[in-house]
Amino acid sequence: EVAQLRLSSYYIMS
Amino acid sequence: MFEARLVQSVILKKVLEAIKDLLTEATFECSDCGIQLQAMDNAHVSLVSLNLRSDGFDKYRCDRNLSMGMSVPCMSKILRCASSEDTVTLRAWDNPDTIVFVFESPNRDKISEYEMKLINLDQEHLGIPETLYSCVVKMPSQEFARICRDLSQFGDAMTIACSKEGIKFSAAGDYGTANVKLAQTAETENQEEAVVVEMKEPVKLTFSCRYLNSFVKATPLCAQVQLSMSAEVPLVCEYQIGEIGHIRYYLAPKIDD
Repeated sequence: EVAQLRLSSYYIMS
Repeated sequence: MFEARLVQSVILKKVLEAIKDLLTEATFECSDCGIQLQAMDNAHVSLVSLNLRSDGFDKYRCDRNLSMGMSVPCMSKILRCASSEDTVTLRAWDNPDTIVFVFESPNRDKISEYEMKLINLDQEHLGIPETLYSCVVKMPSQEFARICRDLSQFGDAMTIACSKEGIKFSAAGDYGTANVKLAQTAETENQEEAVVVEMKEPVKLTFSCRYLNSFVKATPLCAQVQLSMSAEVPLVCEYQIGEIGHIRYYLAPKIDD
């Protein structure tokens, strides 16, 4: 099963 | 006061075409440096980063920094009212509620003004650090668009593998599999047709075709696209916008659960 990650897994949101 | 004039309104028309699939609303940050936009799609899987430098405009004035929230579909409708050969001027006063788009025909015998209400938006900003990528590929943007279109017929996801031999795109689904390999081109006189791979380490990542097919809406902006990849970080897909700036798309990869 392939999961779609979100950008917040990589970058800090401010 | 804010005023930005572009003789070639077609550039702004193409920029709107390049973002309207992904964004419904966005905040345009205007400063002395130019116009910047950073916004994620609703699912927070992809991000659009647009930079239009002030020195790329034919006239640019920004007395104080402005954050203008705009409806992208509305802006797109307005820009469709401009002829490609028209000049466009964006104008707003300090603390604006609205922004005005003025289109002038080449001989100035037709001047159209469209006023658009601004909207208040919650701003979510991602801090994206400067990154050295394992692979940076430059290739013809039309070729990339075609590969994304062709491979998305085979599956929802596309794997991009980059090695010193070149770049390979593959997709698999119920109908079968698809593979497209592009070799690096030899030194060619036509840089627009070149495929150039700068590789530190091989990379293989999988991405949603739907988002990639939205990114390639920027193809009319530039003959070449640059893809930057490292293991387990988002893809960066970049198109230069003439001498005025660039649009970058970031896309989080898909991973095996």
